[in-house]
Amino acid sequence: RNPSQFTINPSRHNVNIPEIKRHLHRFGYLQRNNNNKNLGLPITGKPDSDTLSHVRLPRCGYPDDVDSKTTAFHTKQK
Amino acid sequence: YVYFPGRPRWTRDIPLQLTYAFSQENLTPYLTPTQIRRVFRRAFAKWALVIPVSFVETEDYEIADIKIGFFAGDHGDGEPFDGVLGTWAVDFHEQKSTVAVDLESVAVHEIGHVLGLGHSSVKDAAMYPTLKPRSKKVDLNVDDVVGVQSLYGTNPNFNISGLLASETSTNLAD
Repeated sequence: RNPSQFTINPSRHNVNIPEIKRHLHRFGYLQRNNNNKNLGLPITGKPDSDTLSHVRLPRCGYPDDVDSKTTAFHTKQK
Repeated sequence: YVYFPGRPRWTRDIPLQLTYAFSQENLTPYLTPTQIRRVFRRAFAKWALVIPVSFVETEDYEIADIKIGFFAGDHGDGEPFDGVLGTWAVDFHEQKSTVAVDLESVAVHEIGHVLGLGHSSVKDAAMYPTLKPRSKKVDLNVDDVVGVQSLYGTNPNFNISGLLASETSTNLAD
């Protein structure tokens, strides 16, 4: 999965958590209002470098949270 | 470790034997079938070491329990792949690409899915969902072992203290 649409040259000043979550939701990676901790990352409340580094890494295409899959997960074009 | 909803697992008699076969049409052109076979044999062996399950290669792709191929885009499971992101590697000394991804590490991970494990939050686990380019994660972590053994039981020849000793030594080295 390629998150490059928003991770190419991200600026710390114009990327915020709601924006990232909207993006992930739009492309089927995250349900709305999902505040779950994931990937063993610390919760910092901001788009910290650890989190952004993980978003950029190549990853397995299978969803992490299989219980929360929605129809959108299957129908949205990635 | 995490299971899929409903905790699905292979349910034949123990010791379980699963067959695997490679697609003839959907392999990757820059690795030879021999290289791919060797990598997968090693990857299956990692799991077979810890649970009473054996994996046997068969030529018959249609009836194999586990079908192995390299696919792009929509491949039939409702989760289309994005397309090419990097280059498969079986030897980083030969493959110099900065986006080379270790095939054996991915094979070990995907076999974990086939056995019923989902994505783990333990960074050192084989079932952690991300892998840095030019890195390897071919050994099972305690998290992977405990997870899969609770589904299938323990291989009578496996000794977890050896794995724990190996992990302690790796941590000390780090």
